[in-house]
Amino acid sequence: KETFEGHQVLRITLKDELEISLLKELSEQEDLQLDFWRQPFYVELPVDVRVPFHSLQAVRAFLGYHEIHYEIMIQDVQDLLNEEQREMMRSRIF
Amino acid sequence: QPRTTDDYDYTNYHTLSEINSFMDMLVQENPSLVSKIVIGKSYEGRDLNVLKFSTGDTKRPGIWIDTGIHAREWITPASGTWFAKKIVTDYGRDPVLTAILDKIDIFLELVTNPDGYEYTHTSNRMWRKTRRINSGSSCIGVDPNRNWGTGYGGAGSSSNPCSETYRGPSVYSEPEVKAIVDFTKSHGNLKAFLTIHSYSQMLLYPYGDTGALCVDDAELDELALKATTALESLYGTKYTYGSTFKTIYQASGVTTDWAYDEGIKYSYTFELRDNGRYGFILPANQIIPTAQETWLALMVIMEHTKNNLY
Repeated sequence: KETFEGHQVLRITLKDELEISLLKELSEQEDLQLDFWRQPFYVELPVDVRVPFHSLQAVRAFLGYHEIHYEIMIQDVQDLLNEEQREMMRSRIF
Repeated sequence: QPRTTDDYDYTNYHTLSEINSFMDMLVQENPSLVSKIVIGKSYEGRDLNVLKFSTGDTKRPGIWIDTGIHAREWITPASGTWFAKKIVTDYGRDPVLTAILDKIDIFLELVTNPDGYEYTHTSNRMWRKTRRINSGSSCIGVDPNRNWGTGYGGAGSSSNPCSETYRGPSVYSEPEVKAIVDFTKSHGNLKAFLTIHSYSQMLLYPYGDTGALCVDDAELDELALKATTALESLYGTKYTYGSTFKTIYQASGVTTDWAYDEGIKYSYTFELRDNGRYGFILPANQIIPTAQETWLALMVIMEHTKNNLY
């Protein structure tokens, strides 16, 4: 069973079309194993991307270098999933 | 295991087998209103189960609702399960729903991608696609919402089997998709097609593959406004709405475009809530409020369909 310790979901807000194309470039780097939950398409819409722990530093450096604004939407994906599993177990016990 | 659908825990997420047991209980408890149709088999050989809610003769107009086409969007089958119970509870009590069901059948497929859904419970919670083995690639799966006929192969999908929006080796290659296509064509009288996804709080209508307006754009837009207004009235969840292409992105080979081009005018994609913080991992304590608010929008669309049969 795959786990997601240290994976973070970043919410990226875009300024212009250039940033969209930069993010599309980033999405093509398969070694980063990025999982775009919301794709870069329109400047008005936020982009959500799950970043595996091993790619976090590179992605943050990329966003920082290009001054692309982001926030951490989910600090640790596995924490949320563990809570989800606890809830399911609780339901069964109940 | 719950012995009745009254005991079933709607406030939590469930495994595929628990959802299948729920369906069987619901049918058993409501034999004159609910039946279960198996419309095909998934890639890995699981039944594709559809609940049929009907109060009358065959070949009535029908409304199609599906949830769970993207495996990781657990909130959608969880909401669908609540809808199923709501229908049997409200029929004969709620005059609007009763009037709808006295005229139209409702078909509800709770787990449209069972292989993928099972995989999210056993192996990878973040899995989205089907579980097809793609020949010539180490990557598994096809995006079942890029495999439909209209716009298939367009720029809003990928030819790369490793992509989350991989369109598949050919149109309707996914048995989970083909089964719905065949059912829709054999039924021949569906008047609304509502496919429920998550997340990002949107109500989308055709087209996704192109920016061109569909013929019924004005009516679909007005109905979307009414539906999202009803949805927002309960808990204040704000939705945006519009054509897929203009509202979210170019998406090619999607369900809603295909259904509309099949002549099913009221074709919408719901993107349920995430409340801006949880994405696909919406906490279980938000299942009921999500289902309740979405139901209000569904009722607006279903009532409009009943009053405007074509």
